Amino acid sequence: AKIPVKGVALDLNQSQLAILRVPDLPGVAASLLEQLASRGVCVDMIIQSQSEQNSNDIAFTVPSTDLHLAETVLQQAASKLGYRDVISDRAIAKVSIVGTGMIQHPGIAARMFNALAQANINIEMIATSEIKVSCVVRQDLAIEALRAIHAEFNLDGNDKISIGS
Amino acid sequence: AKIPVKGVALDLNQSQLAILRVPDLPGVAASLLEQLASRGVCVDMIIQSQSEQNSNDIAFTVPSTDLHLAETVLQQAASKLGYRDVISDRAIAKVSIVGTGMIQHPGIAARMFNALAQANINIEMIATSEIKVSCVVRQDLAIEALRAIHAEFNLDGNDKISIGS
Ligand SMILES: C[C@@H](O)[C@H](N)C(=O)O
Ligand SMILES: C[C@@H](O)[C@H](N)C(=O)O
Repeated sequence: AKIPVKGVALDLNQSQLAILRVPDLPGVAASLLEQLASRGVCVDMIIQSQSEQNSNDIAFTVPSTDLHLAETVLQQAASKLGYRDVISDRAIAKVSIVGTGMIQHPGIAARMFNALAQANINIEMIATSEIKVSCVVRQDLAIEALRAIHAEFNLDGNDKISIGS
Repeated sequence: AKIPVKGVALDLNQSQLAILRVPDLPGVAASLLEQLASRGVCVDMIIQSQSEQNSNDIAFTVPSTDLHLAETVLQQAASKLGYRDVISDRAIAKVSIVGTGMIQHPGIAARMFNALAQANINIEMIATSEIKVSCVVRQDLAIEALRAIHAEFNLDGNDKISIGS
């Protein structure tokens, strides 16, 4: 079957923020995003996985230019919303494969993750939609990650590689 | 500015699986997806947020028809990959807003989350891409979630609401 992966994208302009153990109650995520929005922070990814007991972790990526502001905003909201730790990390990159109908092919994500594993690149966060699988990796491994994934899907010159945001 | 949200989608056909505390090492995510792919399980969402110490949680949604098979596959891989707990949950729904350029408008995700909060609906997982924000909520609150989000963005009859997968 024709391979559904149309291209690989690399975003080097993002930084990561994570809040550990926010109360798992209605309204918490809304407050966090409202705080960030009110200060004009453009959030790129929002990733919240399975909760444990009564709390959950929530991670964001924001343009690196907004990291300091976003960190301040989230730290200011900590006592009101009931969390403590805000972790920030500038040294990340987001590498994605894009293509329609991709996620329905069960082996596509496995091949992307395996390409990173063979290059000994740790996957720090994952988010998917029907047309995109994104992984956050160390920024200093970004080009290697891009090359490994590009080779795995035999993307030749015609296919889109976009670097930047 | 013209509102970038084009529609709301509700998927009632998914079930959730989460593995808590997988080793945060290259190759683990690849093995998990390879195991699922080799058995033909179509994974819809893959959500992995910030790691803590040397481990991380990874969650999936799969068609409810595949839940039992997926659970068996992941339990079989547990001792080899070094985790213990596989949590499954059939009673979920995925509600999403779709539209181009949405995530760049910082207030859009906040409005979606706030619509759910006002309806006292807890957000269990979150995944975003540039054109889609998806939330996992309790299945019995799915229609209420859809209605709350639809009302928030004033989507009239012309806008797309898709229910199903
Ligand atoms: C947890 C899992 O994603 C691991 N970090 C990997 O790269 O496979
Ligand atoms: C953790 C956070 O997402 C919470 N569950 C909420 O609904 O806002």
